[in-house]
Amino acid sequence: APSAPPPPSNTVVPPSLPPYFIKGSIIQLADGELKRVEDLKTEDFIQSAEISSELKIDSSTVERIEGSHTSPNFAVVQFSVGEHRAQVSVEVLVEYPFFVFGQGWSSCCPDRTTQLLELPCTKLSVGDVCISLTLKNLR
Amino acid sequence: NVEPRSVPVFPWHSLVPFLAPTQSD
Repeated sequence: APSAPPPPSNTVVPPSLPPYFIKGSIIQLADGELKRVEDLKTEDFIQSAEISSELKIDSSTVERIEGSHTSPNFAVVQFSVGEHRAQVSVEVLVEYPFFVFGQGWSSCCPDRTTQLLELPCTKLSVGDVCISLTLKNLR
Repeated sequence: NVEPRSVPVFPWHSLVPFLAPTQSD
């Protein structure tokens, strides 16, 4: 079973761009199947979450995208998460890719994502619905 | 003999950058 990431605070700052977003990175789905990161589909995330005993898919709608006050290389993306529309902001590098339902990888600066990671990417926009995760059976 | 270099394999859930907030109902 996958080990769950730590609980969220309202703002999450990933330390750097993780290596698994580089084109060609091998990703293991919950059923054991291996896929390249650029070949992942929405169904892969949904089916993996269905198999997972800990995690389930939630939808996060992009409500606002603005430049970070700390660095021009960062952006703050505000999401409305799940049916309760909980507000979560994440501060990420502008090239950080999010997976948009039915669309694929998207970032605030897709040109930079493609340049740095070679990952095919579209522009993340307000209204896009991204894949996020939540824990199952939380009380 | 040269050992084959192992290719890192990443779990699918690591690609999602954050967990949604816990719902309390």
